[in-house]
Amino acid sequence: QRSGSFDFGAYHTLDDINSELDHLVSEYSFVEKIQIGESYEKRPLYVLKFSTGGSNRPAIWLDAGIHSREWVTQASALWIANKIASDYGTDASITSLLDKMDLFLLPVANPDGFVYTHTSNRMWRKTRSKIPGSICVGVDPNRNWDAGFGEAGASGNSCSETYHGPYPNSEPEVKSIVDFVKSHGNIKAFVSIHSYSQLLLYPYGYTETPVPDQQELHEVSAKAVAALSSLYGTKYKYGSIITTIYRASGGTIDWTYNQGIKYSFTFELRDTGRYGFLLPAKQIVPTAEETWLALKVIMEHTRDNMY
Amino acid sequence: LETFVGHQVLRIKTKNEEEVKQLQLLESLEHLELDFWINPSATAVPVDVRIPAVSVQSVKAFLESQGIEYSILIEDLQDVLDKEKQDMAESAQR
Repeated sequence: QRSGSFDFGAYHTLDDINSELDHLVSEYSFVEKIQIGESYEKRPLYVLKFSTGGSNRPAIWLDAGIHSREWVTQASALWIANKIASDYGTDASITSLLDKMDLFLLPVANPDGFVYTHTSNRMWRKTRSKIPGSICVGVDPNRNWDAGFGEAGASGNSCSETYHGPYPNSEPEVKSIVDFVKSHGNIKAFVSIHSYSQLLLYPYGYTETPVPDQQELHEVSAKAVAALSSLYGTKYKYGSIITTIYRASGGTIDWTYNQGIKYSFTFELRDTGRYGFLLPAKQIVPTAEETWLALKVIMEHTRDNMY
Repeated sequence: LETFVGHQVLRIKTKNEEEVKQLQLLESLEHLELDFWINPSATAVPVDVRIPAVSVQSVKAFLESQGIEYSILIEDLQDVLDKEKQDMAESAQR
């Protein structure tokens, strides 16, 4: 029996999260769970597909938890999944969005790392792949994409937290998303969710050359951040990765942008207080609520500015 | 299970490029086993770093000798983790 009593204001294990994905699928006919691949340790990579019909509609992609210790991101993704599902048919904006587009949500992009944070090392960030000839484990999955791969802004040291891996897409978690994005071919917006420095970022991270759509992305970011801040006053900065935080090569959204996905963004969710990656569970729902307002701006802009 | 007893997380605020470079030097010292939660980049962005118990004194001494401003973000990481674990257990119970 499904209880429907999942606590979105608490942190959960991977098994609990996967059960909740099944629950959402059982509750809402337009929500489907699909497996896009598996992790290094053979855990399934589950994506929720929100689709009200049509074939290969233009789509929006959201993912969370590619850095496993950023627990508020996986938790927020679940709240967001529930929000999308429950608002369809009642909220005009979401209804209109899902009547035109599909939405894909990957709540746990790095399941091996996530399980490891629950069982062995709460501070684990990378994947769990073994590196031949190294005593260290794991690759930074946000340095493993084929966009400036291996350049400055990532480490070649396999023991580093920002190790880029032996070659682009070496991590099955990354390769699975790459294959999915390529085979879908009609993804119009891609948002990757991280924590915790309160930023909304757009490409590039590996080069100082501004993206051709810089002005539009900057304007959308300003609007999204204004919406986010309107709820609890959380202060966000926004801009390109390299100008706003630091040079980072091989990053997710640099690759998606270069694939032609204009609306490529990455969030760094809140740290109201002095918690870092250990944001108290009572802040999950407020974090998700404010992030949702910004996401809506990005999604509505994508819907209204189809290219 | 890896524990983090005595690990501290410091927030470091740099005033100029020279201080950023000093932190980048610190970042390269592998024996300290520092975990940069936010890496040193520009003076506008604070640097957060988790420091194992054995390295806390040396890192603080280094920062103080260089006149680099810092504050303690997390006094003892394990205390926070224990609280998180307790919250999860209570939530699961509910």
